[in-house]
This record gives sequence, structure tokens and C-alpha cells, in this order.
Amino acid sequence: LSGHARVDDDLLEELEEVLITADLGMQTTRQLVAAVEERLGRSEAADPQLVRQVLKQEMISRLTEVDSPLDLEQASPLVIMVVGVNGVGKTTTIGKLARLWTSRGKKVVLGAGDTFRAAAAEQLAIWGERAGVDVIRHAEGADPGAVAFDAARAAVARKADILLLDTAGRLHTKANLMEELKKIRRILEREIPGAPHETLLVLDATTGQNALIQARLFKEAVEVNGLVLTKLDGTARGGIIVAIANDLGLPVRFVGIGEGADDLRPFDPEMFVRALFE
Amino acid sequence: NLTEKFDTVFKKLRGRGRLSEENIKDALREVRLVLLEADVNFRVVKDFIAAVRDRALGQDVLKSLTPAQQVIKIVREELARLMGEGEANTLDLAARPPVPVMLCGLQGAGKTTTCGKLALSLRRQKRNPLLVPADIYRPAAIEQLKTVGRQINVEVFDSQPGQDPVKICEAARAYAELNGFDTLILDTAGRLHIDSELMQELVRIRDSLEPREILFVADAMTGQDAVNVAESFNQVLDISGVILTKLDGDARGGAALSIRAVTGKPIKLVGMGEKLDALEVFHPDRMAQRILG
Ligand SMILES: Nc1nc2c(ncn2[C@@H]2O[C@H](COP(=O)(O)OP(=O)(O)OP(=O)(O)O)[C@@H](O)[C@H]2O)c(=O)[nH]1
Ligand SMILES: Nc1nc2c(ncn2[C@@H]2O[C@H](COP(=O)(O)OP(=O)(O)OP(=O)(O)O)[C@@H](O)[C@H]2O)c(=O)[nH]1
Ligand SMILES: [Mg+2]
Ligand SMILES: [Mg+2]
Repeated sequence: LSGHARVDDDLLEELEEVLITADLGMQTTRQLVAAVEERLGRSEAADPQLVRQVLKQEMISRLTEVDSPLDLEQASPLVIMVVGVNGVGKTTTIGKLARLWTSRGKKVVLGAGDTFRAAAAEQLAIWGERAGVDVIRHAEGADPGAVAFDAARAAVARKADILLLDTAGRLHTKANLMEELKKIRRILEREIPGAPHETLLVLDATTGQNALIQARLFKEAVEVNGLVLTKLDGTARGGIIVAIANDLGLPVRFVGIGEGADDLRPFDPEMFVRALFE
Repeated sequence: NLTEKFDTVFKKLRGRGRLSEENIKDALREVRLVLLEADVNFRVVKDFIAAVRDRALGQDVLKSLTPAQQVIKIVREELARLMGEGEANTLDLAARPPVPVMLCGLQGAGKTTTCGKLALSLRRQKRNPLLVPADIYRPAAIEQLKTVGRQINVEVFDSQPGQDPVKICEAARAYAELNGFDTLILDTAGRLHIDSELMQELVRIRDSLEPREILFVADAMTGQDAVNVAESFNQVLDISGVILTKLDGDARGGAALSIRAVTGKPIKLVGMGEKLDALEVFHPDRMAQRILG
């Protein structure tokens, strides 16, 4: 009769299904349910509506807790390195950010740091054209460190406000590729003290539990400080970012909601959680 | 891993004599957690556990001296069977040339790269493939396929961003007939399964080209959403098979089970790296092992 709340089994299974199919993962799901049980009294835990409401609030508060805005004025040029595994939307996201910040009157320069994948520099060049910004690029097969160096130099020389450096997609399990990323970071640091001021890890909303491992390993390698969650215009919910907020304290800066230059939104925890439950 | 978890579950039983149904259910609860952690879809896991439970509650397990091993064996066998063990999973190219092979899937899954891998593998089998860039939307997509073609010395049909993808494929077929290419590898743009206009574009390409193979390309790290995507692509196109990419990573690949469960179609090939020779035949038993961790 201690009044210890316990969500009833049927409701529990229903909530588990919602959270797990949203890719939160079992561990985070259990933590959230335990947190909800802690906050509710015995009789309250029997009210499905109330339980759901408290659960949403719990998720929103965890996301809000790690939320921190990206300060564009903290340095000039502000150097942003964009990293992530293959095909998640790094290059496209850079195109969108170039458009966003140019429309806000910022001078943006892009660095075509993917010198490995077929037509990667061409792809970024087209995005640069669309935003009306300079793109620093070398020939395919060139040293990505050299592109980083030139891009940093150019950003300073051209008095850019923001430098966005694209990098080749790479799996976090490939040690040599992660070393290459560290080298690129060191080159940026040497050229522009404090750079990169922001390291954005791009995650695909369709990815499951592996996104948590990606976040962990990229953070260990190159001090990721923000996330971009792409492809939220699909049916995947991207709930793994709740696990990432929980375990790694990383905030989502932006969400990608399509393939066009304007399909980018600042992250809104409330909207995100509401959409997850729909 | 699963063996350790089961040993923990069954260790409590040693000295208590016979195994009970409750013990088996505890073990199956562990299996459920393992599968969910591996990204197998929630409902697919439910169905799988129900299917395994009957065998697991059988006399040979309850009376066994090594019940943990028995349950694991059942789970592994069921999983491998579901993944398509014993099924033929080769590409069907038995048609009048040029045989069209169409690749489709979500954005970024690895279609363009896989088209290149396929072309190289077919060339090594003494076939004469033509790569067809039918993605007119993604910036430099056509250029990407052309670059890939140059790297492996396979011809790429010349298309332009303004053209209609169906017309591109039809023109490529005519070109292939005229010039003795025996296989057409159609690279299509990534698209959402909920984008009805773009899904209809795939239907039009399929209806006009009548591909021998319609291969759904899926990223091995896909999570719970795999069922929704695979089901839609299959319902709209009646895919002939699946290619799972980026298996060189450490994603457990539970999406493979979800995709199999919801489409019933064979997983034919797997992408094992970014290089164009990184394409392998799919092994159901190895996939089952990987999913179970
Ligand atoms: N629907 C949708 N598609 C997206 C979004 N962001 C990117 N894409 C698409 O995803 C695909 C891959 O995008 P890229 O920008 O090339 O991804 P990347 O991470 O740079 O890929 P690599 O450099 O090859 O590792 C493209 O087809 C993009 O149009 C998004 O928010 N929504
Ligand atoms: N590690 C690894 N990377 C792969 C594999 N297959 C493809 N990739 C990479 O995944 C990224 C996306 O590949 P693409 O071939 O551009 O994907 P796509 O499906 O054509 O993309 P869209 O046309 O934009 O839909 C590229 O960086 C590829 O090099 C694979 O098996 N392993
Ligand atoms: Mg890229
Ligand atoms: Mg492509």
C-alpha cells in the first residue's frame, strides 16, 4: 500500500510499442516509463490519458534540457564541419544551411571536403550555385586535408561569416577514416584557432539503434556538438535522438524535411514529440 | 550476447530439477530484447517469438540437459529459415536481351553505387551491361553514375536532368538493342514510399521496360520503419528481390528480418563497402547470426 505507481501491463505494452516503433530503443523506453511511474501516484498511473501526457512531458523535458542554440556570432569566420555515415544527407544539408544563412545576410563559403565519392564535389558545387556562394574544391582523389586548408584560408581571405566544410560519408567502424576526420579537424584548428567551432553530426531518421553508436563514436573522435536529423518527411520518427540526448547530451540543431533548399527547420522538441505520438 | 543471457536465465534452474514453461518464457523474453535491440520491427518480433514458442516448449527442450543450447538452436534455425535459407537467391537474367534490372529505394540507400557494383560483377561474368542514369532530380546524379561507369569501364547511357525518366529508360533500351548490350541496369532516384507521384513514376518505368528484376535497395542500419517502406515498395511494384547495403558497418541488420517478414521476397545481394567490388551474395545463416549478436 506504499502508493508506488505502476503503469498497468496493457497500457505498458501499448506505450512500449509506440516508443520502440519510433526507434527510441528498449533502454530509453524503460527509463522513460520508470520516470513516469515515479512522477505519478498510484491512482494516476491507472489513467491512460494522464500517463501519456506525463510521458510526453518527460520526453520534451529531456530534449529541452540538452537544447542549446547555435551561436552564429561566436567567431568569424564560424567554421562548421559536417560529418556522418554514408548517405545520411550531409551535402544536401549544407546546401540548405547555405541558403538559410545567405538569406539572413551572412556571407557563406563552402568547402568540398569529400574528395572520395564519385561526383561529390559536383553535387556540392550545384548547391553552392543555388545559394549563390563560393565553393572551394579540388580534383577528385585530392587530399581532403588540403581542401580543408584551402577552404579555411579562403574563408578568412574573403571575410566570410561562415565556412561549411563537407566531408565524405564514412562508417564509424573504420578506424583509418575516423583518423582522417581527426586530421581534418587539426588542420582547421591550426589555420583558424578555435575551429571547427561547430561539428555537426548528420543522422538519418530512418536509422535504428545504430545511430546511437554512430553518435558515440563520432563524438569521441571529433567532439560533435550538434546533430541534424534528416528525412523526417518520411514515416520514420527518429526517436533515437531521445536516447542520444539521454546518453550523450547532444542537441538536435535542425531537422531535414525534404530534398529542396528550403526543407530545413530549427529543431522544436514539442513538435517532435507530438509528431512521434501521432 | 544471447548465449550469456540464456546461461543467466537457465543458471537459476540448475539444481532445481526440471525446466518449466515459465523458464522457457523467460528465455524467450531475452530473445525478444535481443531482436528489438537489433532493430527487428516490434510486430515482427512478436510474430517470431510466437512461432518459436511452440517448438521451444516442446519435450526435447524441457527434458534436455542443455536447454539453453536447445532454445538458441531453435531460434537460430527459425531465423535462418525466415531469412531464406535454402531459397534460390541468384539474379534472374533469363530473358531476351537487353534484360532490364531496375534498382529502387529510399534516398541515400546506396542505389547508384550498387548499380556500379552490379555492372562490374556482370562484366566479370562475361556479360555486357549498360548503366542507365534515370535520376534526374538529385544534383550531379547522372554525373555520379557516369563517373562510376568510367571507373569500371562500363558504358553509361547519356541522359540529361531535364528529361523524363521513362523516356530515358526506353531510349536506353533502344540504344542497347542497337549496340549489343545484354543487360540494362536502371538507376532510379531515391524517393519516399509515401510520395505517390514518384512511386507512380516507378510503375511507369516498370510497365514500359518490364524488368526481369526489380531490386529494392535498403540500408542495413534501417530501424523500425523498414516494414512500412518495404511493404509499400512491394505493394506498388511487386519487387523481385532485395539488396541490403552498408553491411560492412556494425548495424545488426534486423531490418533484413522485417523486410523478409513483410514482403516474403528474397534478399539476393549485400553491399559490403564503398568500393565497386564490394558486392556479395546474401547468406541467410550468417545474417541470422549477426542479428542475434
Ligand atoms: N526526403 C528527404 N531526402 C533527403 C533529406 N536530406 C537529404 N535527402 C536525400 O538523401 C540523399 C543523400 O543525400 P546526400 O546529401 O548526398 O547525403 P550525404 O550524407 O552527403 O551522402 P555521402 O556524401 O554519399 O555520404 C539525396 O537523395 C538527398 O536528396 C531530407 O531531409 N528528406
Ligand atoms: N560503407 C558502405 N557505403 C556504401 C555502400 N553502398 C553505398 N555506400 C555509400 O553510401 C552513400 C550513398 O550511396 P548512393 O549510391 O549515392 O546512394 P543512392 O541510393 O543512389 O542515393 P540517392 O540517389 O540520393 O537516393 C555513398 O557514400 C556510397 O559510397 C556499402 O555497401 N557500404
Ligand atoms: Mg555527401
Ligand atoms: Mg543515386
